[in-house]
Amino acid sequence: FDFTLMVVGESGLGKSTLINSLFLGDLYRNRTIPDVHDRLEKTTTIEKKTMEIEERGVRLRLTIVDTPGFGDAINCEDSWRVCSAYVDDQFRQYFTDESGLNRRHMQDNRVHCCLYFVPPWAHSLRQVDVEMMRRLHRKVNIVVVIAKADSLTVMEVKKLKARILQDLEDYQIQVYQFPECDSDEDEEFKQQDRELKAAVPFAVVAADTVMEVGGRRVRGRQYPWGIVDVENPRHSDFTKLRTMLISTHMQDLKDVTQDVHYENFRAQCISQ
Amino acid sequence: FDFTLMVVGESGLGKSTLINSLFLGDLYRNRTIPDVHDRLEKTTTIEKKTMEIEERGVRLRLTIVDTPGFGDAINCEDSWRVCSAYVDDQFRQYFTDESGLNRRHMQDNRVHCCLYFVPPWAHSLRQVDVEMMRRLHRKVNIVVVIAKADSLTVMEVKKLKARILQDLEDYQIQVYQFPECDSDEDEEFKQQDRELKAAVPFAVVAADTVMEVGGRRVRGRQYPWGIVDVENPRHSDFTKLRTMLISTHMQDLKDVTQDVHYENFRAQCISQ
Ligand SMILES: Nc1nc2c(ncn2[C@@H]2O[C@H](COP(=O)(O)OP(=O)(O)O)[C@@H](O)[C@H]2O)c(=O)[nH]1
Ligand SMILES: Nc1nc2c(ncn2[C@@H]2O[C@H](COP(=O)(O)OP(=O)(O)O)[C@@H](O)[C@H]2O)c(=O)[nH]1
Repeated sequence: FDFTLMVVGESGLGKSTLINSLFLGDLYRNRTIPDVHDRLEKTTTIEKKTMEIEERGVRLRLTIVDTPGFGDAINCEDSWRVCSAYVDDQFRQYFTDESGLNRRHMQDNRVHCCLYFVPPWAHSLRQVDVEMMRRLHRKVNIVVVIAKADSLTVMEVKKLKARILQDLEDYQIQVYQFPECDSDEDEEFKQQDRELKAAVPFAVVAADTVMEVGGRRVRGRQYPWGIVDVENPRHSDFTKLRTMLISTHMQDLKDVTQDVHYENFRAQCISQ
Repeated sequence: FDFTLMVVGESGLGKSTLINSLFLGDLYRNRTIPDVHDRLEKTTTIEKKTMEIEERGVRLRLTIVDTPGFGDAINCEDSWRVCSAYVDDQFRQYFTDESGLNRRHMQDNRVHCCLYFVPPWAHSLRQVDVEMMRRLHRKVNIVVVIAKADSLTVMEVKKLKARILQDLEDYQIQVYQFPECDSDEDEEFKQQDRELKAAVPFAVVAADTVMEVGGRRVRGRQYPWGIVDVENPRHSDFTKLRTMLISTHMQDLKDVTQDVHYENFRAQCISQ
């Protein structure tokens, strides 16, 4: 079972910390942070990391595609070209494999979800965000998250979520839509589904340190004025994002990638 | 007594909130936040606001110069040109007045201090910061502050301060240097002076709401995990910045502007 997640957003937004928190590994252990000059010279390159994880008894080959440096360079034109090209390349690869002999052992490296990080300091979507999403929304499932939400008060989170939803509508950006919940599901599942939909875009906090709070071990950030507990639903939407990505909607993300985005790609290829 | 403070930094960094917190007024009451399109079309323009304040019995004409939009546009070339031109224009004006007849009632609109806001999400100084400071450091007293420091843990603040100081040295940027403390000052003053120097660049938090904490009214930010008290020295360097700007170093900022930056300008004018 393959699943590929692409993370897009400026460096320093907590992308790797969130991935580590979500999948409880430490993919980025040997990261070195390049200095200002290196970062600018390095045109946006894609970094790919794969790991085997086991989630609810299912063995999963998880691939994280990171686009370091997006938004750092003075000119962002490269960033969106590189991301969009990566998604297309995976489709092309899959298309070739599908038409080949060995269909039974195909690897699925297509990008099933794009986590798009909006900075907490943004007033709403910025021009670079709109440009980037426009180039990706017809090819990949975009899930927008507000990064480092611990720097926002409850009211500020509400206002930023509302402004982002408004901008997505105004600029007609098609992000991933949660499927309707089956009517035969029990009430508890329906309630969880409603809460998930009401929380979009998720305002997340991530942390790479574990500490003791009231006798329990929590992943959190320690400030002089209090401890932010990443998994506390009153502090952040982290658990909602994790539930959605890993358990309730992973299959649907794969289905939409196959039935919608990949089929669109195939149709374009065949008609050319 | 005139004092002009220029604030430079991307929008959304908390510049106006800090100015209101520092000078306890509400200069920015009627601010409207332009939408993405307006912000980009508006090339960087300077917004100037003047107010009369009384601080420790001294009447002060305080001017705040805000450079909205720095760093928001895709191309930052304009931003640094506009800031540097503004500083020069004030020198030129003063130079003309000084050579005129009415020297006794001259207004001093020269920029005495430039508060330079570094985002808390930055790894250190970015290319835009280096470029901007290079164009300003020979003309104005630059005081660097780390904005929205409540999104950084104690360790992260320490690391960011160290990296910024290192970058200022590597890129040979001349920020405002605190004068040596007179040897005949009492020990308490010397201690305060040492603490001030050790805290640079100041990591500040600002807030536009006042709330009740333990029976006291505090300017702060309320989070589900605790309340950040702007004036609590364990929470931020806000009070250090305020003490420095308004009481202990305001005169020295004016002196350095007059004796160093303005004299350099005059020398250039005369020799041309
Ligand atoms: N305030 C805050 N800081 C965070 C959060 N997540 C990560 N950080 C910090 O932000 C910095 C950059 O994080 P990193 O994951 O390397 O960002 P990336 O460049 O986007 O991968 C590190 O110092 C993290 O500790 C968060 O949710 N809130
Ligand atoms: N986390 C945090 N937010 C702040 C701080 N100061 C201001 N803000 C918030 O940041 C947003 C933008 O602030 P504003 O002062 O308008 O920024 P400006 O565009 O730089 O003038 C507002 O929602 C403020 O409440 C701070 O110190 N910490």
